[in-house]
Amino acid sequence: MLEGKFDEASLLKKVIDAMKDSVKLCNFNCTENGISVQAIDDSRVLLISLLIEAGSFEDYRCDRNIVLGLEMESLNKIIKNGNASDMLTLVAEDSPDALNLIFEDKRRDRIAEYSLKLMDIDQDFLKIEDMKFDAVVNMPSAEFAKICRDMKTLSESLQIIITKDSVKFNSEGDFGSGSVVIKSFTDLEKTEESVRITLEKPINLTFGAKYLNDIIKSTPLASQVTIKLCDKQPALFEYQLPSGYLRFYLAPKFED
Amino acid sequence: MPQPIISQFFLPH
Repeated sequence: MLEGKFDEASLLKKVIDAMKDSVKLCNFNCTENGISVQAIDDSRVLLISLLIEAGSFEDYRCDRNIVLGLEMESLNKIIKNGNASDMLTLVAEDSPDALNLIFEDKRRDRIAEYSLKLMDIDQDFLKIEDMKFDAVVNMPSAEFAKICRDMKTLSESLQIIITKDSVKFNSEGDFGSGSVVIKSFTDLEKTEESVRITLEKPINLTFGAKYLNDIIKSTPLASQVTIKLCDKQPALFEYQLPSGYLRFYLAPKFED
Repeated sequence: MPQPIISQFFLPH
């Protein structure tokens, strides 16, 4: 049996909101360590890897491994009915045909209970080896989101160029072009405002702006985003959860 | 610029 209680529904609300526009059907794999998901978007360009460790829950138990096949849009409809500050408990039997979601208001005696039908989802599972990256950028997630939104107004592609201590986001469109350069910066008082660039080799990669604009829907999850890049390899965009992560692997565009 | 699919980069589990 699975029983996982979040102190606040807001964490799962944000996670589902970040994923629902990229993937429609997901298997949520529940083990004693927590809940993990691997899913690929319909155009097969973006891979999402979610890990909500047991430590992200107030209480968590899962006696046997359980797979919950969930339709993200339906899950989102139910999740939106709960308040962000409600306690949220996920409950499923050992061979479940439904996931139960219980929202409890902390101040009043109000309990809302929902049941979501499960689906049998046949999904490929890809093995993600430990990847080597030539550049790692840690930056404020809100700053990254604004750059992705701004650059998408010009072009469907966004170029990321990293040299010693700066990252250049470049967009070449039909009616004009634009770029934003950010440099390494340490804010000792507000560390979440800092930009850190770790570089082994310079990077020049191009990505679909549409996918980056789906990835930035994770912004409310974490104040910083970590971007890991290597030539001709998928880039990794990572948002840390209190215990776990939401990762996006995005295939770069390149000429053969 | 061509857009490769993500599974080209990873092995099936």
